[in-house]
Amino acid sequence: MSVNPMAYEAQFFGFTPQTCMLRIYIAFQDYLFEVMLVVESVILKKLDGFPGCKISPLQIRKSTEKFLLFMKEHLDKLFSKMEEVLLQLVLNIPKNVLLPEDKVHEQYPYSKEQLEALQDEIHQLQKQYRAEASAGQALRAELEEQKAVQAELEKILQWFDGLENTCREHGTGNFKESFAFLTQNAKRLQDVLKDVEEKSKKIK
Amino acid sequence: FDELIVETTTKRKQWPKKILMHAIQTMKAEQE
Amino acid sequence: EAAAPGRAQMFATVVDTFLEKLVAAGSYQRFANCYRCFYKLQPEMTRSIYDQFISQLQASIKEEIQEVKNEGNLETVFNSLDKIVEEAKNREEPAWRPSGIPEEDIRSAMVPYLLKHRSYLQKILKEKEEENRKVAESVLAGRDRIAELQQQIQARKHAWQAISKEQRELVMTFKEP
Repeated sequence: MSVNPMAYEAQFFGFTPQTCMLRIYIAFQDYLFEVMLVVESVILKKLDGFPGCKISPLQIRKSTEKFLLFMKEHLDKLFSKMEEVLLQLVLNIPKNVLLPEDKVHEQYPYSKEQLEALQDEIHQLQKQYRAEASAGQALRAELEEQKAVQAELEKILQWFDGLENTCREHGTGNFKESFAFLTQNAKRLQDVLKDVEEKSKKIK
Repeated sequence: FDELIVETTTKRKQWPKKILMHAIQTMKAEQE
Repeated sequence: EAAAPGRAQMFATVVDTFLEKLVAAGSYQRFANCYRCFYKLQPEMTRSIYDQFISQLQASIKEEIQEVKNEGNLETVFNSLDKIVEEAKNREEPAWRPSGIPEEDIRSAMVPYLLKHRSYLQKILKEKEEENRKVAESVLAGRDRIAELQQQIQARKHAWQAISKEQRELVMTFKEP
């Protein structure tokens, strides 16, 4: 006969129902024995008060054993009935009942594969997050770099501005135009010079 | 046998919480 | 319909019934019959010894039951089990039971926290992606800005180079051929 360890009940009660019943049975049995011994000792003591009486202690012992045997048989019969009822109706957890600490199995009946898939997904997310985080760092690093580069480039542009302002301060509004004007004048001067030279040659 | 059953079922009742505490600590540490 | 008796009450009823039947089995007749010789000698004494026997036995058994109830806190435990059973009354099929393989059984206990962890990771990943998207936009804008500045500088540089070229040509024209 396979023993039903009633493990789920033990998980709930903190003891196995059978052990609980065994303990009660042994206690009852001990009490019955004890109280029978008391009965016998009381009767023997009472008999001491009748010295002429022919009842021997052995007779009383036999009577005790007879009554004890009878009571023990009934105790066993009644107790096994009681045990059966208690194990079935009181100290048991019906098949359809789930203990509170196990509720999670009802809500998340995950197979091994499902759990592994979930864990893979988490690892994937962690990897993605790390990638995003380092990408973010790289982007911010470039932003910093851009600030420095932009500052340098703006400095150069300011330098050009400074150059042109200098020209402007010295009468040459737009340097390019004034340079063109200068070039024109220079050319005209050259022409005049050439002209003067030719005339002076003629005069000689 | 009886002690074994009580010991085993006590673990079944208590240890998931203990294990979870560690798992949650790990996750929290990772989140931090 | 009267509510089914709770476990605590059922326990008490069953024990009381057991005790009644045990006492009924061990009747005075039976007792006097076994101690016939003493009964003949002292019938009243026999009766009083029997009565004490029964009350002592009942008291011991009740005391033991009370002790077991106290030790196991059975009253409270029975009531809470009644509640748990009551909550499951609409379920027909057998409920989950430990598989005997701890690694398997711990799995489901982990799942809710893993799911929470997953949604946390999804949330911060989304935030990080959004944040990076914004930073990437500024980086692109910065790159455009730099390109623009470089173009401006190129333009200015070429303009000055053009002037200095004309300048050189001009100077050339003044040099003796």
